[in-house]
Amino acid sequence: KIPEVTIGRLSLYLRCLNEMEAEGMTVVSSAELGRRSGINPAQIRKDLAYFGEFGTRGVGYYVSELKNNIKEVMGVNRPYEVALVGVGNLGSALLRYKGFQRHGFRITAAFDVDLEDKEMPEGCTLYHADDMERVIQEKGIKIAIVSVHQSSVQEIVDRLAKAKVKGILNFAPTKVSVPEGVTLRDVDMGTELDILAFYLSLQEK
Amino acid sequence: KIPEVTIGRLSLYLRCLNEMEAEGMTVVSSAELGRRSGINPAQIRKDLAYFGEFGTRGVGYYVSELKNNIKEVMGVNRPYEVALVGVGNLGSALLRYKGFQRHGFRITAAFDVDLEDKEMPEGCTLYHADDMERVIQEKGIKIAIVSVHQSSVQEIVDRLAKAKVKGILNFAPTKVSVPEGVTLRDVDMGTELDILAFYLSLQEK
Ligand SMILES: NC(=O)c1ccc[n+]([C@@H]2O[C@H](COP(=O)([O-])OP(=O)(O)OC[C@H]3O[C@@H](n4cnc5c(N)ncnc54)[C@H](O)[C@@H]3O)[C@@H](O)[C@H]2O)c1
Ligand SMILES: NC(=O)c1ccc[n+]([C@@H]2O[C@H](COP(=O)([O-])OP(=O)(O)OC[C@H]3O[C@@H](n4cnc5c(N)ncnc54)[C@H](O)[C@@H]3O)[C@@H](O)[C@H]2O)c1
Repeated sequence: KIPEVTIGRLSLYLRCLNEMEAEGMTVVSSAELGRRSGINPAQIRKDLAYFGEFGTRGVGYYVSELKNNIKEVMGVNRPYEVALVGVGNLGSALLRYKGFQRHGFRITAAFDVDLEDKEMPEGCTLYHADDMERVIQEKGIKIAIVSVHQSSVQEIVDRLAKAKVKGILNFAPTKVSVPEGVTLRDVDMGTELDILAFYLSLQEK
Repeated sequence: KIPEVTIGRLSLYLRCLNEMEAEGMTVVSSAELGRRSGINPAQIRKDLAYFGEFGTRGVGYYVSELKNNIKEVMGVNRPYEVALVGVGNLGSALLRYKGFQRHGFRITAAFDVDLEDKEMPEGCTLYHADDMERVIQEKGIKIAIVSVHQSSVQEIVDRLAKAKVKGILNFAPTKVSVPEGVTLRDVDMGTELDILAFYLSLQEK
């Protein structure tokens, strides 16, 4: 299995290549890609070598070609529909995040147990949580974002896995288990601040 | 320097120990802590060994004692005031996140260039971005969360560093540079979905 950290870096290279392409650059060295991404050029070459030979000796990498190669490798060369479960404070912010679309992900279905006063952006329909399995299977959705309270998250994740969802991004700060074949990513914002506090306290000691 | 990944795991152990203490558990083995956190018990013992001898042979760890030891090591045994810059879709959700307080962080100052229609939760005051440096220095704030558009993020981070902020959590999907002595953590939600799509596409190939 290729480490998730490597995939995270590929996503970062993709973002840099998109920016360079927008600036009209046609070739780039691993040193320049290193400057823009903050990753050591040797690590960049190692990451790319996992997937094949992409550079041209003496020239570097062709920006558009490398971008398309990475997209192919990452499986993001086609659009994905995404489900969002829990349209509260965080969920309604995520619905409006334009960054997902830049990566090729469109939230087309949102689910909640309370449908009052929830404004949906264009292209996204709000459903009751009871309809989650039916709608997800009809639309063939394989990726879901979960932003419900931690007391309901395991039940929601179990239902998503039964509805053949294969990738879940969880924001609830609690341990969640998923069956074989489902990838889970957790974002714990409290832990992010803990890490900042740790290095701060090191300086103060 | 102790790796950030290790500190992230300490934060996870802390969350598990808090849950166990709330359930009335007084002792715990590394195997049980491994089950609850999803981390291999040998890794747990290795992480804790960085900071000292915490277990008791034949008994395991005393839950409250280990919790306090880890809090001490992480520098989170005292409350921190945090600044939030950018009170838009994401920022206003973060203002209402109760998880930060559980870790000992209270957002007490929020900054924006547009002060219209922004409702502040109790204990947090909204200021204009022009007052950022003055307020941060008066309050002695050392940690800041930045949720402004990527076009303004570098300027904001430079100003925060000048105001002696030492830890910054950035949500804008772009490379940000910080001076020596400032710790930066990036959360890129687009990358999280890229990682899910990668493993999904592996299964489909
Ligand atoms: N607010 C933030 O910025 C933030 C930051 C980090 C993590 N989180 C985590 O994200 C989650 C959501 O936080 P929030 O602040 O948006 O909470 P919230 O209470 O504002 O929103 C939760 C939403 O989930 C819905 N819901 C509850 N049970 C459901 C179910 N069974 N099926 C579908 N929908 C259901 C509720 O109706 C509500 O709309 C929590 O676990 C929280 O810890 C929030
Ligand atoms: N919405 C999301 O859920 C989400 C998710 C991931 C990442 N992000 C990132 O977080 C950032 C904020 O996203 P958003 O959706 O909240 O955007 P938004 O436009 O809703 O909010 C941005 C806020 O920043 C304020 N602002 C602009 N310039 C400022 C300055 N110089 N000083 C202080 N405040 C300033 C604006 O007035 C506005 O209130 C963006 O970089 C976005 O890419 C957002």
